[in-house]
Amino acid sequence: MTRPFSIAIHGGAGTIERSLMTPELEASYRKALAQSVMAGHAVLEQGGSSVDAAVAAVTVMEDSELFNAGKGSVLTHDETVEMDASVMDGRNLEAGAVTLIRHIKNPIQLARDVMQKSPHAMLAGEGAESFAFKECGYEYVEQDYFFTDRRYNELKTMKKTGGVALSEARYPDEKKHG
Amino acid sequence: TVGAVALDKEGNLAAATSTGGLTNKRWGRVGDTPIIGGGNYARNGNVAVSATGMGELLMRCTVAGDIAGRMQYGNASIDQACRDVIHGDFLSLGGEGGVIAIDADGRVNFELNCPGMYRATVNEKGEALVAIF
Repeated sequence: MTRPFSIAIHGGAGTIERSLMTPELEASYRKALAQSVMAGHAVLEQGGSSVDAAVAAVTVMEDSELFNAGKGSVLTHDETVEMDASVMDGRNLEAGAVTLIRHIKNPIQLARDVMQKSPHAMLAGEGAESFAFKECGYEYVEQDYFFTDRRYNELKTMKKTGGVALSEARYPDEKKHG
Repeated sequence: TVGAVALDKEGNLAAATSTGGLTNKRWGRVGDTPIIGGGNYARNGNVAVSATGMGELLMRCTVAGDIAGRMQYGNASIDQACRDVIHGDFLSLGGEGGVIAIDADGRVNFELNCPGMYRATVNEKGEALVAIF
């Protein structure tokens, strides 16, 4: 008898304006969410670990510019991206986290490597990226890869208002938090 | 922010969370995502949690760890623990957001205190179930 396996994902929460969600945009989100959860499900179905399943699902969303992670991440005040990620393995309470990442395509994969290939639980900024390049063979990714016009426009709006919470709802989820 | 929680065939739980953070952030701001127990937690026989929302409040309420603690030490169900935390101190302090969680038996819970959360799971037939609002 096969033991149960299961997966769930999220792509962020907040004020998502239904009136601004066009059928085309909603279809894009639904397609990306389905791709993500099915990527994780496939890992589990084939007998893979829950860690690898969760990382596979998150990787799909990092590669989609619809979500605030990886490609399509929001911009800082200095018009850069700074990304954070973490993984925790319930089997042994091991954990890996990275913060202030700027040149790694998939921070979630680096978080898993911090957990599995370093003696540490969290690495930050230049040190984390040095670990990625020198110890794990990651490719250096230019900031341009992560940029989207949508996020640049959001940043310009926020600079005018001087805040950090999204307040102009030209996009259905511009008030989405994190 | 994006995240995933999973239970594999060996009964192992895991959580993964990733984010670009907050638009217009400065000074090396770090939110809850990389904070174990804040925006991410997993423990076998207990629960796996990934959070999204106002990072500073998710940290101050140690949301993921609180849910796990209520289940482990208070015998709360996954639904009860997630609901009480997301609609408890987190909300009363002005926090908006949500969590996804999965328990040791594979029960999935989505809990949010705001109008929407992009989310999905897979049903018994292996089909994706997607929701936004």
